[in-house]
Amino acid sequence: STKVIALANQKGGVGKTTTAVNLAASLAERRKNVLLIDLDPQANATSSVGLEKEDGASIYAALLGETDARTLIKPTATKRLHVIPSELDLAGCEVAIARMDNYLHCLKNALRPIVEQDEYDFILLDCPPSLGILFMNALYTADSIVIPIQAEYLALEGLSVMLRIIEQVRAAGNPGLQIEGIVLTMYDSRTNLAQQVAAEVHKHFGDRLFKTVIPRSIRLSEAPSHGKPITEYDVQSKGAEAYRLLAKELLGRQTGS
Amino acid sequence: STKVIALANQKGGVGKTTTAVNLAASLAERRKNVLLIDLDPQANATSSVGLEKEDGASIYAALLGETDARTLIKPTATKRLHVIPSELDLAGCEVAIARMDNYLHCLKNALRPIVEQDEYDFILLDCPPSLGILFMNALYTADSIVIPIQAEYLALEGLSVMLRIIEQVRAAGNPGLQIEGIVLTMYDSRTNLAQQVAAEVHKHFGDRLFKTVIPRSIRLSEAPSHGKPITEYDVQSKGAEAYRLLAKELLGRQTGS
Ligand SMILES: Nc1ncnc2c1ncn2[C@@H]1O[C@H](COP(=O)(O)OP(=O)(O)OP(=O)(O)O)[C@@H](O)[C@H]1O
Ligand SMILES: Nc1ncnc2c1ncn2[C@@H]1O[C@H](COP(=O)(O)OP(=O)(O)OP(=O)(O)O)[C@@H](O)[C@H]1O
Ligand SMILES: [Mg+2]
Ligand SMILES: [Mg+2]
Repeated sequence: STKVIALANQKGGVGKTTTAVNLAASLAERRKNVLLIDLDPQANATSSVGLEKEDGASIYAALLGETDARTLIKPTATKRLHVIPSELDLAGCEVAIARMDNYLHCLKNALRPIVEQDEYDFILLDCPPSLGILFMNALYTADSIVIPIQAEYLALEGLSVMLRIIEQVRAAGNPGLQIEGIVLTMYDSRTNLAQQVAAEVHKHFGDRLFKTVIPRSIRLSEAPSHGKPITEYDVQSKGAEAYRLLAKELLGRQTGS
Repeated sequence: STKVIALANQKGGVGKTTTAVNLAASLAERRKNVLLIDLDPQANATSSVGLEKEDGASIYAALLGETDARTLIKPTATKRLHVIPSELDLAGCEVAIARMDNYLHCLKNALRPIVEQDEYDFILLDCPPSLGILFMNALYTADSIVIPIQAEYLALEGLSVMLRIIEQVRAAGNPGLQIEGIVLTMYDSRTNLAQQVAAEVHKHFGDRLFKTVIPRSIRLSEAPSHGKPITEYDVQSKGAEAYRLLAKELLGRQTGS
């Protein structure tokens, strides 16, 4: 069966896209079939896998029920990694969707044909940094959520916001939504602040905190300019190693795996 | 007269809130009267100046025309710095506003009594990282926009998106919207990537790039946990120095100053 995982944190710049792209590539490396859907009008995930932004290529038309989402799937240079890209027009869909009756279920309806076809082991949703309609749609669709978090004070504040949202979504429409895990990104173990935040997150979340920590690494922030995941841009780097470990840990957490 | 400046960049985590709070505090230090409005449901600016999040305290009710925005203004521990705080409910207003006819002018209408009273030299709008309705309202209201940008590849990609949006807003409803300037944040001059991005931004934007660059400094990311701007948390720090210089450079750019 196909598991839908949202990469979500309304706090901006915490490594959602970097984690979505490199986790997807690392899962594909372990022979999983992965579909990455870019739900952010910034289309960072789209360019990070080397695809161009094209008008009409995003999930927008499928969200409005005007096209079958399966026709929007594109292959990438990474074997077993497919993508539904994004484009700037996706920003306009929030107003169009807000006026529909079932505006929180558009994405789930759009993805139903893909999920039922059961060709993918994982569908990863790269979410925009917001509490808007696309973000909420992703939480209504996902089976579980991976929350990337930077070890900084403002990011910690955001975590409590994220948890309240998840409770609301569980109560309102997606009772099965689980927290797959929280992953520390851009971690620099030399600073006190990072250590304090990591300790605080561990105290509150225990096992839900992935043991794998993603270190701050300039190679990770260079890879998107080459349109490649870190596992191809710099195969032996700390970043590639960390995301491979994260993929392994995530697979180990799947029940019955 | 009162100048309204939006701190905006749809890219997340680039230093919008850090710049809004510390620029506001530095302008207040130079005896300007400043109102900071937190338009982000995450309410990072609110906690960075030491205020609590309170239900019903945000601009939400004024956006729907249910209350006078002047009644929402709160003083802070910093002389001459006032704030309209944010709260999580603000996220809900996007759906409510989307269904109104003049949904892009709600903020301008809400702030009209404050702007006409002309008690503030500057109104700074801390924007959420998104292309949603609150963000667009800020661009329809602002006289000018300060764009904080991190010297990273994905942030550079976002800049071209930001410029297209500004063109659209100028054409659609706010012809006077100017770019006050672009400011490099979290700058680490030791990395090639940072130098390349800075050179690229300078090539395309010339004078619109502020000469003042904000260095990466752990003290800046610690200050919000103490609820104080950097100019009070660590008076002599690199971060405080940089934001004071930015305030001075911004004031120097005002016509007829
Ligand atoms: N481990 C890391 N080490 C160094 N840089 C990183 C790392 N992870 C991400 N970055 C860089 O930090 C910036 C923010 O990361 P990214 O864009 O993935 O975050 P995001 O949460 O998706 O942002 P947004 O909220 O805008 O969607 C990017 O420029 C990225 O290249
Ligand atoms: N110059 C700096 N040096 C070090 N850390 C910084 C600096 N500026 C900002 N930070 C930290 O980087 C993170 C992102 O900054 P900030 O929250 O101001 O960005 P933002 O653009 O407002 O984010 P969002 O898109 O979520 O609104 C925060 O944890 C902040 O404390
Ligand atoms: Mg992203
Ligand atoms: Mg912010």
